[in-house]
Amino acid sequence: AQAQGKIGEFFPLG
Amino acid sequence: MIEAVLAQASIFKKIVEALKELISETNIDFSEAGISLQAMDSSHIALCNLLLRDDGFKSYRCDRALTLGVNLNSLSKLLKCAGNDDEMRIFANDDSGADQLNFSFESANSERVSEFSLKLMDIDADSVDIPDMDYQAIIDMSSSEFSRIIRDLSSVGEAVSIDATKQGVKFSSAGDAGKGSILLKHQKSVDGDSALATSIEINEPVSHSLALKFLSSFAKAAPLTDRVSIHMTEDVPVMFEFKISEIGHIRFYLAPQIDD
Repeated sequence: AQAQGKIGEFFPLG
Repeated sequence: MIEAVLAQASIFKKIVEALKELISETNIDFSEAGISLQAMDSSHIALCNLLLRDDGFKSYRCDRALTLGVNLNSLSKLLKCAGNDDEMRIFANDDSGADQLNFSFESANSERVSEFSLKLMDIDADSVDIPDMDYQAIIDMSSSEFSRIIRDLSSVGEAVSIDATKQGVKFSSAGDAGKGSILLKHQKSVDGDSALATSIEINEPVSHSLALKFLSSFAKAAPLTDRVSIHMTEDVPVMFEFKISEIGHIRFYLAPQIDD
C-alpha cells in the first residue's frame, strides 16, 4: 500500500 | 532599514495570490541578496520557495538581514489597495525591532500616493535544506495549459498520474464516475510561434501520482509567467518552477507517495 509522504522525509530539516 | 521598490505592484500581488491558498502565515527573509521565503503547507506535504533577487527591483536596500512574519490573507487584502501599474515600495525600520511592514503605492502619474502598514507576527516554522538535484525528467510547458489540465482532471478524480517519456507527457486521472487523460507530445523546439508547445528533457521515463488539490494551488502561480517546468525523479518530491521574469522564481515541491 502507498501513503502520502511528507517533505521532512525527503529534505533534511534546516 | 530595508526598502525595496518594484516598478509594478502587479507582480507582488500575483505572488501573494499564488501563495495564499497553500500557506496562511510565513516568514519573509530580507537580505542583501533580495527577498525570499520558504514555507510548508499545514500538512507538510508541499513546500514553497520564493526568490526575488535584489537586482530585479527598481531599487533595493537592506542594511541588516531581517526575518519578518506575515499573514498572507491580510497581506492579500492590503495589496488589493494597490493599482496594478502602481510603483510599490516596501519598507521597514529595524532600529527598535520591526513590528510592522510598510507599503506605499504610487500611481503612474505620481498624483496619488497611498500608504498602508501590516502588523507583523512571530512565526515559529520548520525550515528544510533543499538539496541541489539533477532530475530524471524536466517538462517545460505552457502554464495556462498546466492550469487547464489540472482543472479538467479535477472534475474526474482526486489524484493525477504524470507519466513522462521521450515522446511526451501524459496526465491522467480516474474516479468513481469515470476517467480522463491528456497527452502533450514533445516538440523539438519551443519558439515564439508555439507558446503552447511542450518540451521534455529526459534521462529515463518517470511517473508520479500526485494529489490534484495541491496542483490546483500551484496553478495559482500561472498568471505570473507563460511557462512552468515540472522536475521529476522517482521517489523524491516533484518540483514545479514558475520563473518570474527578470527577478526570480516560485518553486513548489510536492512530496511523493511512499510505500507503507
